[in-house]
Amino acid sequence: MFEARLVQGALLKKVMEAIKELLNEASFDCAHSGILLQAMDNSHVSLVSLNLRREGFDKYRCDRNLVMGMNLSSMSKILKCASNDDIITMKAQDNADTVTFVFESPKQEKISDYEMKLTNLDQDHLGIPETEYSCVIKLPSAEFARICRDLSQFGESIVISCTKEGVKFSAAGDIGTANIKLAQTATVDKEEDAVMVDMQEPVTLTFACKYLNMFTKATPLSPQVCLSMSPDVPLVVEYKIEDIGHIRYYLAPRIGD
Amino acid sequence: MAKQSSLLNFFNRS
Repeated sequence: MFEARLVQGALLKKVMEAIKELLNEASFDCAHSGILLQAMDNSHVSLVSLNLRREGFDKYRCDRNLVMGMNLSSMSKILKCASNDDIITMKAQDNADTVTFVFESPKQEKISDYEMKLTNLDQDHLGIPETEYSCVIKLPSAEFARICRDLSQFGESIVISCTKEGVKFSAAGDIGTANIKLAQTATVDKEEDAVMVDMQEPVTLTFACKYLNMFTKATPLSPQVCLSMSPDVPLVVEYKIEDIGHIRYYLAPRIGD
Repeated sequence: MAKQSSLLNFFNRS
């Protein structure tokens, strides 16, 4: 028996918005410690890694490990039926071929359940090596979304360049060039407004706008985003999900000229 | 023009 009850059901709705453009389907690996999802997009350029710890749920039960293959467009349709203040429970029997979503309104006057067929997915799992990143940049997530959106007008790629002075985002194309420089903030009233750069060595990498823009669909999950870069390895874009876990996106760089 | 690399060049299938 698997059962996970999330009082902040809106978080699950936001998680779905953050992954459904990148992925058509994905396996939810449910275990005693929580729920994990790891899946690449169809072109093998990016990877989504989602971690929801059991402690983040107000009720969590997982008697035996369970892999639930879900069609994300179907799951998204179902989660759209939940109100933002609904409590959401996911449950499944062992070896079941369906999962049930239960939505409870805060005062319990409306309770809905939706049963969805599971699919068998034969997905590649990737071993992601532990990496000490040369540059770790924290910035407001809305600022990052704005930068990606603005620079996408200029070309298909964004160059991210991190030095001890700060971080520079650049794009170039037919209409011209664009550069956005963010300096590390000295003092801020709110921690979530800060730009922080932790740099061991300068790094410059180029990434496809299309994917960066899809990652920014996670913006409503967290006021801050963390970018980790090292020379010639995939970028990591991480959004914390309150006390419950995180969503990380890995993006292979564009290389050569 | 820079070419898009694949994640499979960096991470191993497990």
